[in-house]
Amino acid sequence: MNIFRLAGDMTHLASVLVLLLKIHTIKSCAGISLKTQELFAIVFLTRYLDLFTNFISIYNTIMKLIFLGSSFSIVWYIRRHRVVRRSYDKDQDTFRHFFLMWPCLILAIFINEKFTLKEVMWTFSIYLEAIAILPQLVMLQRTRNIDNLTGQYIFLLGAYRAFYILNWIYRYFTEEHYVHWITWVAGVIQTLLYGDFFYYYFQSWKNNVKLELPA
Amino acid sequence: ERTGSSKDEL
Repeated sequence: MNIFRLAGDMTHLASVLVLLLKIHTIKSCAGISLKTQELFAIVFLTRYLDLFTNFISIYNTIMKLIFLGSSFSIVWYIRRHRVVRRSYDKDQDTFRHFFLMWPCLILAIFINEKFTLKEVMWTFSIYLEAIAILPQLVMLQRTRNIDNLTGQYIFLLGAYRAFYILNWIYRYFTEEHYVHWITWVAGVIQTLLYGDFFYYYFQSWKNNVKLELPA
Repeated sequence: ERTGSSKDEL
């Protein structure tokens, strides 16, 4: 575990906590894409199939359980919670998200490190995570007005990806047999998707004005 | 530690 990996995990954890905080205390999920949250739940479900068979560390197991639990409870809140679900902007969140899963599945069947069910599902989760943020970004572009917590949530998610790239660079130079093209390419694409958002986030921060995306 | 596996990442 290096400092970049830890920073990546912590910003990822913080992003989830910020979102849960918003939903749980303000009882609102305004501006949050249910489609993206459903994709994240599928990402964690398919990636952590080895949760009980492949033990790495207490830290890993606890973090996996947190990400699984939080992603499914966020989906539950938006779909089922009596108050929260009323704040969901259904009309702004029209991305046909399940169509994103097919290309990821086909790609995972053909491009993987080992052709086994667990490995293909793991690879599928890597591909799907790379594009899972798209419905959320489309929704941001539509609503344009972004509240502070939603802005921080997406910023923290992007920061998590950026730290993971630094972690891979660090591991490449410090560990043997550490070449993972699949995760690297998918991870870089995923991080690039946040580029535009980062630009406007830093602009608003620098000029001390409310974050608003251009039409 | 020289493990070289991306499976220990989240």
